Amino acid sequence: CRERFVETFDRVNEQFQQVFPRLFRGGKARLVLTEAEDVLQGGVEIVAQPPGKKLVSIDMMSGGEKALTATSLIFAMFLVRPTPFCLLDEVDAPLDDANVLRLRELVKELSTGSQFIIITHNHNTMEIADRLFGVTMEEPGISKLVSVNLSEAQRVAA
Amino acid sequence: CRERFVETFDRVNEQFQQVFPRLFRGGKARLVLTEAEDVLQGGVEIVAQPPGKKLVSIDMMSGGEKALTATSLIFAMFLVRPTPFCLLDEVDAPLDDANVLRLRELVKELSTGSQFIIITHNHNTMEIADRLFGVTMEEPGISKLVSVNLSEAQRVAA
Amino acid sequence: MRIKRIDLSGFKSFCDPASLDLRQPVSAVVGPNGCGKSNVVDALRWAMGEQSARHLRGKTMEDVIFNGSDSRGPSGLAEVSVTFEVDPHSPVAVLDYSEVTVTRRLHRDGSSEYLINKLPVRLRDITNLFLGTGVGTKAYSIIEQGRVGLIVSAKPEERRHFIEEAA
Amino acid sequence: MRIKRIDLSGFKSFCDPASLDLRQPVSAVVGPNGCGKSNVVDALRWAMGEQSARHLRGKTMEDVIFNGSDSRGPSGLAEVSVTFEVDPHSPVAVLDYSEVTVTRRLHRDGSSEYLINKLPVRLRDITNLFLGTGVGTKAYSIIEQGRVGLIVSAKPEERRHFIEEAA
Ligand SMILES: Nc1ncnc2c1ncn2[C@@H]1O[C@H](COP(=O)(O)OP(=O)(O)OP(=O)(O)O)[C@@H](O)[C@H]1O
Ligand SMILES: Nc1ncnc2c1ncn2[C@@H]1O[C@H](COP(=O)(O)OP(=O)(O)OP(=O)(O)O)[C@@H](O)[C@H]1O
Ligand SMILES: [Mg+2]
Ligand SMILES: [Mg+2]
Repeated sequence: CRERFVETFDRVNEQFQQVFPRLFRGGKARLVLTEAEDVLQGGVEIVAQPPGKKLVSIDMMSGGEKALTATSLIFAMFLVRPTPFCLLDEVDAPLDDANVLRLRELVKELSTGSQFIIITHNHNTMEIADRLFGVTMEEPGISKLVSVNLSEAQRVAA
Repeated sequence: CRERFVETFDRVNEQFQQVFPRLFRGGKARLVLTEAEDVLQGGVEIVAQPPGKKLVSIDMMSGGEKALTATSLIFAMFLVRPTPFCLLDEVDAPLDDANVLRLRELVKELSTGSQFIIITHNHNTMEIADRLFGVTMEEPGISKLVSVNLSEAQRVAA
Repeated sequence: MRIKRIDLSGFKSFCDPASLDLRQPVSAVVGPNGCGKSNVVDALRWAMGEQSARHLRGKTMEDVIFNGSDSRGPSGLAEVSVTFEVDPHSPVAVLDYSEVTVTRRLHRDGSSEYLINKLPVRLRDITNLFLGTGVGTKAYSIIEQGRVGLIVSAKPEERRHFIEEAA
Repeated sequence: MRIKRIDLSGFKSFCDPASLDLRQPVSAVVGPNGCGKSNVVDALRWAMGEQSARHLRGKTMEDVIFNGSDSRGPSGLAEVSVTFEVDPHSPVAVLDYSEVTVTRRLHRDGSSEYLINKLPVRLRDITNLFLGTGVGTKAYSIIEQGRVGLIVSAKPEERRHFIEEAA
């Protein structure tokens, strides 16, 4: 079990070091195992450095930077051990448009291997969907599902 | 002290019952003092009912509904005891466009009495600003402040 | 085990039967605040065996049954079915089929049912089905609303658990 | 006491002096992720007397001093000045002036200074200045990023404290 964990940790760390600069367009990040007698009792630290900035502790990062770092880690795990589907509920809410565009590029790429289901209010994110579902409450309190096209979605979701 | 609290509570409750249906375009909500020997030891419950829905506990509300309910309470307190300024850091992030429009109407109205400073990525919210400041990091890691007009802001912030 | 379809009826705000066909690589779910988007996520996690009512934003498990609106009375039953595509990595038990449908029901009286391909099973059979596929209700494959930042601000030990999921 | 201006220098990512003129009713601050918008909020709360480094997203108070970038070395001093408009509701101590400027400085060696209209004062003078105006660093007039939902999901007692701020 210990070997498996360390082997998985190393592979996730390797992927994380690739995905982070992809989403941040530069910078670097890595995972570090905290000191512990037994790795299965220890923890995992994240060391991240957005482009042009000094190494900072995760706590000093901005709301958007934290969301992007977390997404990098999720996708790194995805690349090491893909699950058949991935469901993201408004992970783009704290992101600015430039970061949304980079996130959606990566999702599009990962979707060749796994299925993605994305809940969003962001018009840019909707554009990568192969199929869009609108949830409406024309009758107050009662949810209905309808299939929508992109321009309908941008109106409904707005 | 106790009288003052109860008197303030009653006035905040009154305003909350007006602001909530304004932001939700219907529905009703109120504040309830929990049972306690002494009101200054008790708590305050929020009972809210979005339009067309049954009374639900706050926990069952959606992300956007919670943010809108919280904003209603903040504004209710504002109306009872206005502070000279109010600073909102991305409170519009979980909201859909229709709710953003209602929020910005209310902010515009309240701004006749108090000063508002709003941090946002949302293009609709920016439109109510009398003055826009762009924060840029042209030199990576170094923040600079520039005055921008609306179309610049929508490009920079995006 | 990709998801082919999710069918809901009487689950949270989905009083009437509703169905999501998810066979394409990227699907987006959109709609105004409070319309029921995150309820679909709860439906998926519930059908896959989630046992914590709090984790489904309710106080008791009965809170997942449609509790009425201005125009409708409460439902007596919540039912969610999720149909998965069987592939070579699927659990041995279902390799003979091309697809597998997991169904969960909860009646107002508190009795619940679990079914796989319309055959009644126990909860244990459902959780076993998902073990090892990385698709459990706790894994990194479902990121709930507002929780994306938690991975970064969690304690180092919790992050270790998160990585262990992928081991 | 509306805010007329905020001046920052050496505070967090604001290495060079920067100034925000806030005399209009509604001001918006915009910019990409990580550019320094929320740092302006931290600067305001710090100048008004905030004592918790954690509440300013740092580990120690020294974390508010610019700690360098690829192109610059760390600063030796963080300084924030906030200029308020004096109105009839302002505290008695400042009613003779038309405006009041509160300044806070922190040097790398840990020594800090507080000033009101360029005269050195103690922290207590600054917190007294804001008492009663509803503008304290804890009141409902500053809603930090990600915390808007907290009021709703807080415990009932915490909500009582929140309402007491307005009493
Ligand atoms: N058992 C139930 N019966 C009826 N309605 C319910 C039930 N449980 C939850 N709801 C309703 O579902 C709504 C929340 O839905 P949901 O969280 O899916 O919204 P959402 O589309 O994700 O919105 P947002 O964009 O704000 O996140 C609430 O308004 C709540 O009243
Ligand atoms: N002492 C410091 N010296 C230099 N940079 C710092 C310091 N403290 C914080 N920072 C930097 O400030 C950045 C965060 O800024 P801030 O939180 O204001 O961003 P933001 O504009 O609010 O972004 P978002 O839109 O994502 O919320 C971080 O990248 C961090 O590295
Ligand atoms: Mg939601
Ligand atoms: Mg911010």
